[in-house]
Amino acid sequence: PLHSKPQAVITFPGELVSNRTDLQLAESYLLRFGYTESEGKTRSRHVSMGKALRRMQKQLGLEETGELDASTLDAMRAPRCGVPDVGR
Amino acid sequence: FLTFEGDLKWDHNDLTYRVLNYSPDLDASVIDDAFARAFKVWSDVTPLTFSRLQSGEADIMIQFGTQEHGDGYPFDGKDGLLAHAFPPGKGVQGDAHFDDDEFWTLGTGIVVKTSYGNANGAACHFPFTFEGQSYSTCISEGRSDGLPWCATTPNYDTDKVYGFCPSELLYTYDGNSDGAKCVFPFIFDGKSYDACTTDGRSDGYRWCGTTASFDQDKKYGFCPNRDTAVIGGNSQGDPCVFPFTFLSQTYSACTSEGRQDGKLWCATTSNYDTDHKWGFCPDQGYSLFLVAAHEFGHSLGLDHSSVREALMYPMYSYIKDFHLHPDDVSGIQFLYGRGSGPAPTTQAPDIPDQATTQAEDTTTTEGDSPLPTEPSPVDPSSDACKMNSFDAITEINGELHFFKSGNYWKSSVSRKGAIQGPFRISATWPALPALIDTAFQDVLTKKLFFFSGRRFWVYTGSSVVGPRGIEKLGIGKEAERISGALQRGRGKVLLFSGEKYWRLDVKVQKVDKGYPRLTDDTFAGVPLNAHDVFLYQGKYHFCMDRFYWRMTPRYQVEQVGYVKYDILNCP
Repeated sequence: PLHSKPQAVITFPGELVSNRTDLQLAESYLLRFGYTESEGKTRSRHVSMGKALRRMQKQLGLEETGELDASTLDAMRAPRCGVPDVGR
Repeated sequence: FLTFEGDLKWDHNDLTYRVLNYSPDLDASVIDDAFARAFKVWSDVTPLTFSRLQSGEADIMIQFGTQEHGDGYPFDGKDGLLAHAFPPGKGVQGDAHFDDDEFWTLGTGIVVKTSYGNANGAACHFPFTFEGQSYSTCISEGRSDGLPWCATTPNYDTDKVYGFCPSELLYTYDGNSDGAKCVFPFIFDGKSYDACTTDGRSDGYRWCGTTASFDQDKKYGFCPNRDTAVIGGNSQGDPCVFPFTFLSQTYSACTSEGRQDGKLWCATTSNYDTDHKWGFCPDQGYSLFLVAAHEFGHSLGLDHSSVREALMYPMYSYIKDFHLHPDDVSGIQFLYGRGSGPAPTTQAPDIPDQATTQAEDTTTTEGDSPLPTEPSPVDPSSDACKMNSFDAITEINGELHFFKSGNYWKSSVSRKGAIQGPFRISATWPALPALIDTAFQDVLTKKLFFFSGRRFWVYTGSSVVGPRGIEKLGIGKEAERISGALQRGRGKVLLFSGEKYWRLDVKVQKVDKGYPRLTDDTFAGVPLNAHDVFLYQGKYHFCMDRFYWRMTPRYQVEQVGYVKYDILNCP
């Protein structure tokens, strides 16, 4: 049998959305689309993340878990309009 | 639907737009057509008109750009953010921007519109056969000038119908050369160029000189993408080069090796390992028409909708046969009205309230009869399906009741399509006025509550108490009328008015402490100016005009539809 070589994953130059962690992706998504405020305005990062996730899940018709689950991450990676969902 | 804060809208209906530049992905005529169709989506259902300007300041300025493109809201490369637009107003307000790191198509893959030849500008047909071989890209085989061409039917050998594919050897776009083709080599900043370049620009667009010396003549144009051009990466617009070397392996087609996301890519030189030049291979792309129609919704004053099927939902999805969703229609008509589109169906005028002079808080009847007399229809030709909207809808004894201007119809929940009526409200409930804002049946006692203006009546069988003022319930003067009611378990009912709601304890006939609350805090995604709210089959229904929003008990809007067709089951 053929032995498949281990897949190499590289960072492609010029790619803006690189290897962010899921948490980093979520934080930037929630901030960009108005579900959270910038740091300094939030009282508790953890509490605000859960609340913001619920708000986002409700707005986008996802199951409201308040958790960074697979369907929420998929939604965050989906192509979309750049206009914020909440606020100005 | 949602509108922007303050209901931002244009103060005139004759709007103008201007296309500032084009994308290399699509022929200019295809782009113009996509924008025109996108505007038509909105003008079809409103009094708005859209005229195109070729110069000067238009209400809606449209441009393609990449990354930071001058407004402080940068795009993010391929995928992710596709476009954005600003709400109505002066300056950048109203403008729509499209991310040119996306691959713009009509939603189903590359559109290669031909020029010249004998195909009258038809699109390439891939694959096509030429001299017995099948091709899925434009080719320069059979020509000595290197111009790429394609057949516009499946078989060139039999049909001989062809056209030339987009190429810098044929024409440029935008710039200052009226579409003249590139001249190679050309001199820029003292250096000679044999191909289109992004040098001298920060936006990544490929350009060329259209004379032998840009330095001398300053004549230039932008290069259209060839059908083999890559998207994004660091070689936007350059063609794939096959074969190429990647991690010492040779590839003769696009690959997803080296990536975790499965996207296909290729190198744009023969060796990625040494040159690190790459881009994504063309995919289905994003429909410029659909994205533009969404963005123009913002330009007109619509914010994002939470209805997944609505055009104004923030995520992109391709729809083959596009029709504007009722949620979008009611949103835009909320701002601008209906226009000269399909005329609304005949709507009977509201009958003036005959009971307004009655004293409040009086018991008018206390009878023994357990049930009101079964009414007989007043005019069978008066059809519920001709009503545009209803004053109130509620379920009484297992039948949906639709109240309108002194009449009501009944529809059996179990027998769909069987509509009875109209019946006179006064014949069944003599104490009631013609206009009923809201009605509900208490789950426990089966008492019927009717609301009209700031008054309410309670029927038990044929006995009635009322009218009484809603202040007796603890509802202040901020509520001009009760627009809807939702039974919540035993003995509790939510009463809606404006953008607030109260929780009524039916037994004590008082609203609970802690109310009113904002409807939007709990029922996000439904119209805040719903003229009727009712419970039907365990789900919340919010009505506005002809439409209803159905919300689950978990507060998720799961459907928007027509009252007439989906609830009344009209043909």
